[in-house]
This record gives sequence, C-alpha cells and structure tokens, in this order.
Amino acid sequence: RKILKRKTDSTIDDIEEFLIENNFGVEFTEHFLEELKENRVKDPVGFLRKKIEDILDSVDTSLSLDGRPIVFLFVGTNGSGKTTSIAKVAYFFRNQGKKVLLIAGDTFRAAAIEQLTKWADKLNVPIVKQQLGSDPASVVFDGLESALKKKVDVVLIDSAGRVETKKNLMNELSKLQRVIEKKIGRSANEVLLVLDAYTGQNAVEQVEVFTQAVNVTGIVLTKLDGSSSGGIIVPIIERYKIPVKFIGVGEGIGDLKLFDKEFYINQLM
Amino acid sequence: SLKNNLQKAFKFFRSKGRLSEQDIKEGLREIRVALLEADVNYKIVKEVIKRVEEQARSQKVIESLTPAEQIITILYNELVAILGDAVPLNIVPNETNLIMLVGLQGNGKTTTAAKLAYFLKNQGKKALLIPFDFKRPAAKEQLVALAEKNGLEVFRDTLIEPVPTLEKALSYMQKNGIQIAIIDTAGRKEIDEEMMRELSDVYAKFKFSDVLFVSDSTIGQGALKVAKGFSEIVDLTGGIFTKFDSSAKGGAILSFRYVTGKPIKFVGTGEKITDLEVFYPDRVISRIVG
Ligand SMILES: Nc1nc2c(ncn2[C@@H]2O[C@H](COP(=O)(O)OP(=O)(O)OP(=O)(O)O)[C@@H](O)[C@H]2O)c(=O)[nH]1
Ligand SMILES: Nc1nc2c(ncn2[C@@H]2O[C@H](COP(=O)(O)OP(=O)(O)OP(=O)(O)O)[C@@H](O)[C@H]2O)c(=O)[nH]1
Ligand SMILES: [Mg+2]
Ligand SMILES: [Mg+2]
Repeated sequence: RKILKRKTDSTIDDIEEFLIENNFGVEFTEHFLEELKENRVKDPVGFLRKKIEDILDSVDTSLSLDGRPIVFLFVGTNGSGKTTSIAKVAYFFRNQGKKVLLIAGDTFRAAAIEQLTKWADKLNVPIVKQQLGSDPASVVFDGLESALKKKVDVVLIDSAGRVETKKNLMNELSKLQRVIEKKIGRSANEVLLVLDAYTGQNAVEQVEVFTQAVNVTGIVLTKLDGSSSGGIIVPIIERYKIPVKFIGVGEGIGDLKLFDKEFYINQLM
Repeated sequence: SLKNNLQKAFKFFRSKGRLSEQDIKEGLREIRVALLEADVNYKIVKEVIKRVEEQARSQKVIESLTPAEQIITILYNELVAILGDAVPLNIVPNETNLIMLVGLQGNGKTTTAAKLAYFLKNQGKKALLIPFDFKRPAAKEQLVALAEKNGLEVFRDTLIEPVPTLEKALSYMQKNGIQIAIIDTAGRKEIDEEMMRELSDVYAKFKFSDVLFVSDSTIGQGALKVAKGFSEIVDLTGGIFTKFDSSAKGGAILSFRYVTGKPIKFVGTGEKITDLEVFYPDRVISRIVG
C-alpha cells in the first residue's frame, strides 16, 4: 500500500495518491488538498497526520460496560467478520474473569450456528441457539432470558450478514434492537458495525444505511492484518462521529485489539 | 454517486456544443471523480483519463458537431476494451476438470462454489464439491449443508491435509465417473507467505481447468494489489465478483481485469443458490459509469 515520505519529500500529487489509494475518498482528499493550499502548509505529511489524529480523537472509543448483563449486538455486511469478532470479544471478556454467553442470532446462513458453536466450545462459554430458519428475534429473546436467569456478565449477539440494499433485512435488524430493549429494559450497551478494512466507498453507504436501522455505537474494523489500511474509517468517523472500538488483526481468538490510535496511524502512514 | 457524476460530465459536455481545451479538461475531471468514487484504482483511472484525453483532443472530436457523444463513446470504448468479454468455464468433456476457487477471507468462495455446482447441474453437468478449508470452524459443514440443501454432491471423506485430500477426491471421481470438481479453498491474504505457499504447492501438484479469483465487489483501492498478489502465485483463469446485489459500484472489477488480464466469468448477485450470473461487460460498465 501507498506509504508517504516525510515532510517536504512528498508532493501534492503524492498526498493525493496516498489518500485515494488508502480509500479516503475523493471528497475528503479534495477538501484536504484545499486546506493545504489555504494554509500554505510547509509540512503536508505532518499536517495530514495531525488531521487524522484530530479526527480519531474526536470520538470516545471506550466501551459501554454499565449494567448487567453487558449486551453487545454485532451487525454488518456479509463476510465482514462478525462471527469471528464475537469469538475474539468473548475471549477478551472471559480473560477478565467475566461470565460470557453467546447468542446465535444468525439463523439463516448455512452452518452459521455450527460455526459459532465451535467457537463457544473452544472458549468453553455457553451458547443459546435454535434451529436453522427460526426467527432471530426469538433466539435473541430466549438468549437474553437465559442470560438474565444465569446472571451472566456479558452477552454477545451474532446476526446474519446482510447487504444495505435489502430493506426487509434492515427492518429485521431494527426488530432485533427492539427485542433487546424490551427484554433488558434499556438499549444494548454496544451495537457494533463490523466493517472489513478492505472495503471501498461502499463502506460509507453501509454506515449510512445500518445507522438508520439500528443505533450503531461503534465499529469493529476487521482484517487490518491484510494489505489494506482501512483508511475509509477516517472520513466515516469525521462525518458520522462513530468510533472504532475494536480492531481485528487476524483469524485467531487473540487477534483483537481495543482501538489504538497510534497503532492505527502507524500502520496507515 | 457515480451515476450523478457522470451524468454531470455528460450534461456539461452536451451543453457546450463545440469543446474548448478547458471544456475537455473540466469534463474529464468529472469523469475522473466518478471512476474513483466507483472504487476504480487510482493508477488505472489516471491511465484511462489519459487515453480518453488523447483521443478527445483529436481534431475530429474538437471539430465535431457532437463532441459530447464522441467523448462519451471514447470513454465507453476504453472501458469495454479493458473489461473484455465474458469467457466460459474451461470444461473439457471426457477429462478431469478441477476448478479451484481462491481469494481473501469472507469474500464468498464457499457460497460461490455451491452456486457453480448448481449452475453446472442445470447444464446437465455433474460437479463434485470438495471442501478444502481445513482452518475455518465449520467450513466443511457449511459446504456440506449447501450441498445437501440443493441436491449437490460433496466429497465428505476429507482428511486434514490439502494434497492427500485432493488425491483421494480424484480417485473418488474416477471410481464414480465424475468429471468436474469444484475446490473451495480457505480464505487467505496475498501477503501471507505460508498460506500462499500452501496454495502454490497444491497448484504445482495437480492440473486445474480453472483457477478462479473470488472477490467481494465492495473491495476498494486494495483490489489491485490483492489481485496482483494472487495472480503471481497461481495462474488465474478468471475472476468471480460477489455481492453485486449491494450498492457497490464494483470498480475493483476493472482493477482485477487491468492488472491480471484475466476475464471475469461470473458475478454473484445474492445469497441464494441461483444468484450467480454470467458476466456481461455492458452491465458492469453501466454500473460503474451509470
Ligand atoms: N485475516 C483476518 N481474517 C479475518 C478477520 N476477521 C475475520 N476474518 C475471517 O473472515 C472470514 C469471515 O469471517 P466471519 O466471522 O465468518 O464473517 P461474518 O461477518 O460472520 O460472515 P457472515 O456471517 O457470513 O456474514 C473468516 O475466514 C474469518 O476467519 C481478521 O481480523 N483478519
Ligand atoms: N449478498 C450477497 N452475499 C453473498 C454473496 N456471495 C456470498 N455471500 C455471503 O457472503 C458471506 C461470506 O460468504 P462465504 O461463502 O462464507 O465466503 P468465503 O470466501 O468462503 O469465506 P472464508 O471461507 O471465510 O474465506 C456469506 O454470508 C454469504 O452468504 C453475494 O453475491 N451476495
Ligand atoms: Mg457470521
Ligand atoms: Mg469459505
């Protein structure tokens, strides 16, 4: 991926190429190049780094951990890494000594329940599931019922992948959110939009549509161990003020980081 | 949106009648923005705009009564020239045809494998699905479930090593007179040396009728590097782009074709077994450029 040379070695063209090739998008790039001109910036790379830092600092990346059980709902487009991220987050909380329960809310995709069950077995955490084709709202309801009874600390809810163009599937998500709120008497602690770091401009549309369906509180940026820097989240954070709360850096159970500004910027620049 | 940007460009051109140098520059800028917002790679956009500009500057365009139409046609022809035509699967009758699907994690290989088997079944051709992902939890179960649901044959006796599994599957095919197999590999990064070595090892030991790169249409600028990486390890015969039912413009398709020179064979248009369509360049171009 495109790396920028320090200070005065980078021309305006280099900066433009860097921003576009890291998926910052045309709007952000043109606006930034305008800013460089207007401010007669001598160190454009330093100025860019500062701008990115400011954007990342403008949101609170801490997790919402009040109440018991802590409830996280994972949503996102197909194949972005929801199920794997749930396993990692379960491991994260289990290592803090918390009692975790998983809810197999993807009742649609082939072997989705088996996939999450295998993770539950590996982690030695309970999982609530029904058979394939059952109503996800019903599994979520049952799962939360069980979590409340068992006085579990953390509940992680998986949902089926869905593309933003399917209105009925977005409505299904809204319904899941309502079921959660009705069952625990408050909103979920986190509704996490799982976003693949390789995604291009479509990520903006994903955020746009998913935030209309549910109250997205944070992003899990996955596959950052790949050849993409996930630059798309910078314009997303600037525009939507949604923080990245977790970063996925591999396929293993331990390949999860709480969002780390330095880590993110260093792998980007 | 891309469509809006290009419509802006075309409106601009058409409103101008005869075109000045400045007009061409301005119109091309709109086109450039449109292509970039459609996720076409920066370097490719540069090249395409350069070629369109060279041709737009020719006397016949400047002196034309309909320069806008000329430039639009030039752009369209450039994109068509890059994309090429749909190319079918390389199935040779009375031979063993191995189709291997490769690509990044979560891009749609397993689902596409089942769709391909179903597609071939509807053409009267029997294909054996071979689970070849030994890493992801319940990967094999996923392919088996898809096979069972849709009346497709799947090779169930998998060991846990790629090469012995394929050898066993081949003898199974011979015994049962099956001539086509679709191998669903584990998702992997082109920068993962160990996983790419596993792939090249398999590629070297068997003969494949098709090695298809399966990619999500929502991938951004990085598509160029990923496609290049895979094409350098195995000789790809084509690409399949999934999630065409999303609102992604799919500029990655152009990047793939441009950097590998390989044809796009299919697009995935949903999660159902029937959601696989033969690639039509016109449809992709109109999606990218509105
Ligand atoms: N390299 C890498 N791979 C990841 C990461 N997160 C997930 N994956 C892989 O991405 C693929 C898809 O992950 P899943 O967890 O099944 O994704 P999903 O969003 O649940 O998919 P659907 O339920 O089908 O929509 C799997 O092969 C995962 O191992 C990550 O951070 N890095
Ligand atoms: N909307 C839509 N979803 C698709 C399409 N193709 C595949 N999917 C979905 O994308 C997700 C990932 O598909 P998989 O087939 O598991 O992807 P994969 O490449 O095998 O993933 P790994 O084996 O983990 O690398 C699943 O939820 C599929 O149902 C498509 O064309 N459109
Ligand atoms: Mg899943
Ligand atoms: Mg798979």
